[in-house]
Amino acid sequence: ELSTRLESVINKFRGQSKITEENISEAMREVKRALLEADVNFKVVKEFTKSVQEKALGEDVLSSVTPGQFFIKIVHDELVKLMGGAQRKVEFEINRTNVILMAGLQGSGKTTATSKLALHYRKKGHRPLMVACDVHRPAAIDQLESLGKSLDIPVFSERGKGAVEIAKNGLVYAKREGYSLVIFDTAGRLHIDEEMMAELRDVYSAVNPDEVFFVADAMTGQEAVNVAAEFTKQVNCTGVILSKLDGDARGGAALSINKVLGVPLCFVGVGEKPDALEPFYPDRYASRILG
Amino acid sequence: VEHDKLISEEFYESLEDALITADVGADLSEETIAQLRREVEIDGITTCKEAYAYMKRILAHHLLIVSDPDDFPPKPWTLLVIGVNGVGKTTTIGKVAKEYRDLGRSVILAAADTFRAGATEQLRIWSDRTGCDFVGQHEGADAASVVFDGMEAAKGRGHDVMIIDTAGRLHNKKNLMTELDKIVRVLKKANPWTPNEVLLVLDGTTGQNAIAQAEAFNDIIKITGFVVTKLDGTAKGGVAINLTKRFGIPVRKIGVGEGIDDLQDFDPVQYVEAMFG
Ligand SMILES: Nc1nc2c(ncn2[C@@H]2O[C@H](COP(=O)(O)OP(=O)(O)OP(=O)(O)O)[C@@H](O)[C@H]2O)c(=O)[nH]1
Ligand SMILES: Nc1nc2c(ncn2[C@@H]2O[C@H](COP(=O)(O)OP(=O)(O)OP(=O)(O)O)[C@@H](O)[C@H]2O)c(=O)[nH]1
Ligand SMILES: [Mg+2]
Ligand SMILES: [Mg+2]
Repeated sequence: ELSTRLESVINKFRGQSKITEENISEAMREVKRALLEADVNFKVVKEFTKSVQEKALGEDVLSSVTPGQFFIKIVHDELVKLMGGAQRKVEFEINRTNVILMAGLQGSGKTTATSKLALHYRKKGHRPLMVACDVHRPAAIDQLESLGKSLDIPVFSERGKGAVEIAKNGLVYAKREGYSLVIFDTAGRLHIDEEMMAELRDVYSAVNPDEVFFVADAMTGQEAVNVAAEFTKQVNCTGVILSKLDGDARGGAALSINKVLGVPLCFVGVGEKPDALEPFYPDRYASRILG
Repeated sequence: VEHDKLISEEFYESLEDALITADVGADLSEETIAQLRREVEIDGITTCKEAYAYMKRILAHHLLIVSDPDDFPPKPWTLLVIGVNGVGKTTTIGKVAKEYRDLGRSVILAAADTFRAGATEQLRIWSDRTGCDFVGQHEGADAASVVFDGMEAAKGRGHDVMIIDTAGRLHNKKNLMTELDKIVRVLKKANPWTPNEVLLVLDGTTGQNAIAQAEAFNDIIKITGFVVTKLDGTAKGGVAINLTKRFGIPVRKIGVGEGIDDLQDFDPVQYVEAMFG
């Protein structure tokens, strides 16, 4: 079931018996369009189309398919290969205090992802604790407490204190009470906001996380890589959670973040409810990107 | 972009790249450069500096829509705020409420996001900050019934303005889009002139998906204006140009921060300047 864009790619090869320099540049242009429409970073698109073009010209078309179909298969496989290195299963030992730090831009889905991760790991046998370190957004602590209450997962919070102090106290509390997984929810912030990035660095130093998840909205456009790069530079992001993938945004941001920064995709958010968290499947994602 | 040089193919290519990087979208970027080439040829422009100014003017022109809101709004003037999840609807309402309050209007906020954890509390805080009246219900209540309560309270207490906060909803979720339709019907039943303004809030960092969002929401309710938020970040919000051109709907305001005063009136020339500043 191909999109009109992909159909037009195949049409570039109509009546041709093989892939040549002439018919491929037209097709490549359509693929470039499809990837840009999917919000893949345009530098990544340039590199990708170049390597696909080289590969397609270097291969012999299988006799069972048309050059157009063969070409699409190469593009798809190259995307899967590109994303294949991107997935990463994250597991934690039960008998230690594991720490996850959440980070990302405003509204990307961090607080929701915090509750999803807590539920996900509780199902795997962990005793999770969520810590409310967003002291900026109105009712942020209420939001996490409400989520914790409906899941029966405890939330550590201290109104009136700063983010770093809450983080420190939360970690002490977690260790004392024997929680095996502590997830620190933080305020959304701009990567160019020096004060807020300093706060994030301070929270990071205070809790010494095993994982730092950068939560990215699936509908993010071309800036995704620059934002992720700055966050990674300041607090070493170890994984990406791509949220709102239940929408129809193609989610090219994740491909770009992984290709440029090497940060793997750990989970995808596919809904607002706490159980709407899935592992990342490169093959499905490649099909989605191509539309 | 080197301004003192003469126009070259490299110049046009780097301009097109800049537009794509600003999320203007591949098709509109190509169209804009094509239009620029034509105008450059017709007017005999030779320097990059002049061509650059031409391009900014083309973009600003795409963003220019002149539309006047009603001159005699019935009370309460009702603003409905909609959009996908996390774009900044609730925060924008807080900022807009402040603007109306500074003009001396009495405002009531209706917390019709009855789904998300902490949504009513979040709006209540903005209501307290701005001295608004407030109406809300418990989590899980019917959103349309909050709208109904809001209307009753607004009429009963003689408020000038009512602003309705709705839950974030992805536009491809049919049942959530139908809920919006229900909200509008409840409004119209109470006052056929409402909603007076329907603002679709868009996140400035959003890429090409903004177009699908605008299409889907506009199919359900007639959108009267866009708000583009988070432009204090590094995203250029170029997709707004595509939207204005495509739908003929103006950008009303832009969000430039999380504070109560971080809302600006939309100015096409300034918007384009900021994109390439
Ligand atoms: N449909 C859908 N909605 C989501 C998903 N993840 C989060 N949301 C919604 O997106 C909105 C923002 O989520 P939050 O968890 O508040 O985002 P945040 O990053 O914590 O926001 P800030 O703390 O303000 O930076 C809420 O309406 C969530 O319900 C998802 O995977 N799918
Ligand atoms: N930097 C910046 N942040 C903003 C702006 N507008 C909103 N935000 C932040 O974005 C996040 C989400 O804002 P909300 O107002 O909760 O968004 P929403 O659309 O109501 O979210 P849902 O109701 O969950 O769909 C919050 O952290 C806000 O402070 C803006 O113009 N600039
Ligand atoms: Mg949050
Ligand atoms: Mg809201």
